[in-house]
Amino acid sequence: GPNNVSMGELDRIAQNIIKSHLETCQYTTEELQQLAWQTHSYEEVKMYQSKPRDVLWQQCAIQITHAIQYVVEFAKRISGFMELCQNDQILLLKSGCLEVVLVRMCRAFNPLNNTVLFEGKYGGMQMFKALGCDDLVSAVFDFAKSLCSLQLTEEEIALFSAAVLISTDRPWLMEPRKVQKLQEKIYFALQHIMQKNHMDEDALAKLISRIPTLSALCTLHTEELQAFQQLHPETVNVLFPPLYKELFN
Amino acid sequence: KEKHKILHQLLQNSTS
Repeated sequence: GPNNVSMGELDRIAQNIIKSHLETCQYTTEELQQLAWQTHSYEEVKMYQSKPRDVLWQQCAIQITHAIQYVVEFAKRISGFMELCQNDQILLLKSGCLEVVLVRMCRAFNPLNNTVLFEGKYGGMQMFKALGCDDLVSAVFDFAKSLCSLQLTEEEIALFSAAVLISTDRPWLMEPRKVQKLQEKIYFALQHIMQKNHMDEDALAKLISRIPTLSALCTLHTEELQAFQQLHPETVNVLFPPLYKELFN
Repeated sequence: KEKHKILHQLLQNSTS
């Protein structure tokens, strides 16, 4: 294998990450398939649209925080993650957890009608109108659609999520070499699986080219949160989940 | 560490 990593080791890494992913997804593939055509009714969408801005922001913050807790659990189960120093574990999660949530979101996105699973049913972009950040919402939907177009398998989503999380691009890592070694193995495993699954030789390159968009979305989210907080400081301080504030504030 | 109390706690909790 590449860089003296044996195929056996790559396979072990892949299996561990796939298992960790499947054990920590909020919904199984079967559950998502069953829900795929259960969409919020016109009245329900209207109800979301007529909510006060801060109420919908709070609801979204709660959903995101919930999803992030599963991502933390995912990270903990990846062999090698808990062997990193605590500083780096926290740093990688702080900077990468929302990116992983966005990658995972493509599982709960229906590209045929551009809807996403939110509070039990699927709904389109217009459902989030009251947030007052159409740019962010439409960028997130575009991203989900573009990731769906790559038709990734559950295994590829698992390995890609791990590759996004365990990244040497994060500033202030204390043991970047250790992170790099782990990341390289994950990429080799991802490459191996993608070569097996896709006729398209550029599939991996296409997938990797989505990473800058992920990071741009997270920056946009932080900016929108700051703008929102200026107008509704009490909502953020009192009503937002503590973990969300800790990560993004 | 103080700044990331909850994240720290989640990492410490044994995997459920």
